[in-house]
Amino acid sequence: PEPLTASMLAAAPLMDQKQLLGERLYPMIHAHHPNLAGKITGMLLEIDNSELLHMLESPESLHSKVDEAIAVLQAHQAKECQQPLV
Amino acid sequence: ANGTNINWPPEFCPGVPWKGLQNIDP
Repeated sequence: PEPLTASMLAAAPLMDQKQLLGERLYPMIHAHHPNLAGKITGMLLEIDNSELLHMLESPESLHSKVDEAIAVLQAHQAKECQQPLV
Repeated sequence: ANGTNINWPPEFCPGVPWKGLQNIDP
């Protein structure tokens, strides 16, 4: 597919912009983290669109954000596990 | 809010409208 550009994104309705970004980010994340790709992509989509576009163009910045997201996700899950089982 | 949200993060599945969209303010 052709690369996603800022102008393409701006032309899309707001509701579609995150979806477009997610469709591009997901395969890149899935290649490295097949089990967590859906959750990681969901987390990253909360970031600004301009930053997400930059991440699509720069694998290094994507990977550093993915690593950050995994750390946050694991901390979040660890917190859940500490809750008493009632 | 201080509570944990077990439904977070909204998972993205290709081809499926992302559920997190409804939480984003224009």
